Amino acid sequence: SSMFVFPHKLILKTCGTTTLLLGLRRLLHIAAEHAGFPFYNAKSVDDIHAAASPYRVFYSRKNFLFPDKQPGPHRSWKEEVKYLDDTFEGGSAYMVGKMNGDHWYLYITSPDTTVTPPRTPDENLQTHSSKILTNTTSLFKGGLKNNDETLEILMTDLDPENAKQFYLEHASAVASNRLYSQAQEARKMAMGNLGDLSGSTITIKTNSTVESVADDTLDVFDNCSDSDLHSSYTPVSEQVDIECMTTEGHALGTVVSDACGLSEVYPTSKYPDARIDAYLFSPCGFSANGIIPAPQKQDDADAEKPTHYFTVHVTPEPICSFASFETNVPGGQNGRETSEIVEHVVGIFKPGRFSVTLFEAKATYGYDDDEIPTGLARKKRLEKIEGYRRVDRIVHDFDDYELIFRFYERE
Amino acid sequence: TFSPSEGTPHLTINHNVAADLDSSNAFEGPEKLLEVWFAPNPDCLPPGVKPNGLKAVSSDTWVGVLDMVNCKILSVLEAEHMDAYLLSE
Repeated sequence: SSMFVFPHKLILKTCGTTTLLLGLRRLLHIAAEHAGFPFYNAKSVDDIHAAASPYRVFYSRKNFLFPDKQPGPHRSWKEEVKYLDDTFEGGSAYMVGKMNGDHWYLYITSPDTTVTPPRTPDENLQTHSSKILTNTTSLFKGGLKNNDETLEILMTDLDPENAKQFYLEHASAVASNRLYSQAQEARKMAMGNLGDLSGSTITIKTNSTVESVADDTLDVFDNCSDSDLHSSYTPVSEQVDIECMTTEGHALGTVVSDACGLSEVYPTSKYPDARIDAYLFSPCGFSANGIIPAPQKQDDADAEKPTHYFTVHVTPEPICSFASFETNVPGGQNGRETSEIVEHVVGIFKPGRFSVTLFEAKATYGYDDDEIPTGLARKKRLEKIEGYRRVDRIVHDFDDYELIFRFYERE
Repeated sequence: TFSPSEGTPHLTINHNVAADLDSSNAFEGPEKLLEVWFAPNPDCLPPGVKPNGLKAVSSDTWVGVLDMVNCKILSVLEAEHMDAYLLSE
């Protein structure tokens, strides 16, 4: 599960039997009390019911694999919609895709479908009103910028061979081989630096990264065989500051992220400040968040380039294998980046079936999508994903958003 | 502590949550996804809102919400434009 906090919005994505909607009102209250966002449903922010009026709300999920194991208010989509309708004025609920197969639910409120909330609560109103109005656009100077679009890929029936990578046992073997080859490298390096050391011994200090071990700190290697070296070599801790000395789950998460190709979705060669926080759960399961600051190039230092984020969650067990990938793709590109990201991610998991939902803010200059080269170019590129047949393409045209839902099956 | 370089996001790990985490009974991959926007973009926060908007809220404050959701904070990646929390059920 993950949470992303931006100055203007919050994304909360939780799996398993979490009760996400039960936290909604507290979240709205925190936005009012701790961030100062405006509220209209109470007289004072000290009132625990005071809830900041959101500009827009999305709630979505794929159909559950084990719906009867979900606690309230997530026992059914109908129950979730009632919970949201009781919280917000003017929301709309949709079901997208095959009813007798993989489908996807969406609940959305948008600024245009609600009236301007009362400036101050009516006198005869109780201290707070039960429903929260979403905020009107009149409060905001700028509209949506044509910058980011949200791309989500939901994959099921993962290729069992690829899913193995997300098991603790498999990752530990990969990690120790990786450390082993690092140890061998270190020994070769040490031997190389210090000339012929036959008969002598060298010990690598493992409380610092091997790269930073200088000649004079090298004692001597024991005359150990490869297997001795393997067992005696303790993991080299990456360059970390004290506060975030890593844990086994995070260290193995990093190994898996590198080994499966996830680190290459936004390669450090192109995004030097990219950072991935990955965790491998025991006995299996994987979660990762990535933040990819835009590379600052001299010639376009003032160019407003978005910071990318992505979040990945993997349940590898064959009986219920599932993986999700979500990221923001830069608006206005010619669709190449979007289709390349989809192909790269699908290549990591090789799912039997997957959906791609693309939420794109309509450009503020008011064209409809077909006139923008991006829409057509991207549409073509996403129609053909190597090794898959596109089964559904469903477009929901909202006032200032367009939702495009595509569903694919392995050929 | 500080990030190795200004641009690089900074990682903080919650060791006591990570220490005894066992996900043997975790299942049901498909997530519930909630996005709550309080403004169209970070450049037009309403008057009266703290300069960094929601990013001004401490992670301790979010713990209360996440308890109601049945999630714990495993680690946080902090960057200029956003903070990314890795959670465990």
